[in-house]
Amino acid sequence: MPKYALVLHGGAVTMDPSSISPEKEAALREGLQAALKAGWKILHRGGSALDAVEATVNSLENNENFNSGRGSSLNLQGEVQMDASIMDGRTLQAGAVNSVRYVKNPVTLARTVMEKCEHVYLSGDGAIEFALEHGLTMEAVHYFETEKTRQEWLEIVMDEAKVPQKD
Amino acid sequence: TVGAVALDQDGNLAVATSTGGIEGQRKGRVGDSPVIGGGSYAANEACAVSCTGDGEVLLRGALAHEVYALVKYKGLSVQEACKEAVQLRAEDLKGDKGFIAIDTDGNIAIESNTNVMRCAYRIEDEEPFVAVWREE
Repeated sequence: MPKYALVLHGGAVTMDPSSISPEKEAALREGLQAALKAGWKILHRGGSALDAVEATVNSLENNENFNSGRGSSLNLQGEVQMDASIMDGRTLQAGAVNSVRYVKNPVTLARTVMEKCEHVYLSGDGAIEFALEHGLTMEAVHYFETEKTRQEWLEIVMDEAKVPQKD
Repeated sequence: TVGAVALDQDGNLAVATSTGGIEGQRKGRVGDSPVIGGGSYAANEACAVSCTGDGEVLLRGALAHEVYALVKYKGLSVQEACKEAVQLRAEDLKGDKGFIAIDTDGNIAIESNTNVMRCAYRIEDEEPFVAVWREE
C-alpha cells in the first residue's frame, strides 16, 4: 500500500515563552491534535489529499485559538479580514481568496473558487458574493471575534491614541 | 496562519493555507497565504509546501515556490529545501519564516527560524506528533 501522511501548522512566531500560559499551550495542543485527526482519518480511509488538507484547515479555522476563521486577527478598523488558498498537486489547479468577511471557512471558499470558477483568485466583495452564490456557510461578525483578538485590537488603538495630536 | 500538506494513498499531493492576517493590519493588506507560490504550492512532481510567518517576507521571496524549485531543480530533499528557504537571502528577507512540506515518497519537513512552531504530523499508522515549540 502506498504511503500516506499529513503535516499541519498552526503558525510560527518568535515570542516570549512566558506569554503562552500552560492552559493556552494545552488548548493549542488539543486543537492541533483534533485537526490532525480530522485530516488523517480521510487519508487513512483512502480519501484524497485535497479533502484531507481542507478538513484539517477547517478544523483549525473553527478553533478560536488559531489565527484563521474564528479567532482571526482584527485589522486597524477592528474588522476580520481573512485570506486562504488551496492547490491540487495532481492537476496544478488552485483557488484563492483574500480580504474575506462573514465566510465561516475561507479555505472551503478557496476550494470552491478552484472547482467552480473560471478564475484562480477572487478578492473582497467578489469573493463574498461568490460564497453566497454557492451556498457556503456564513457567520455574523461576532462569531469571528474573540475576547483575545478584541483586546489586542484595543491595545493597538490605545497605543495610536497616545501619539500627541495637533490641530 | 494555519496550513496543511498531505500525500494520499494514490500518490497525490495537496496544500491548503488560511489566515486572519496580522493584528492591526491595514485594510486590504494581503499576505503570503492566498498567493500561489508565496504561501502555498503543490505539484506532484516535487512536493507540497505551506508557509507561515512574516507575510511580506515570504511574498518577496516567493518562498513556497522556492521550496518546490529547490526540490525539483536542485534535487534537494524537502528537509534540505525548507532549511535553505529559511536561510535564503536572510540579510534581505529578515523575519519569521516557517515551512511544512511533504513529497510523493512521504518524506516530511517542518522548519522555522522561530521559537514557536505550532505543528503536527502523522505518517500512516505511526504515532501522531504534536508540538508547540520548535525544539520539541
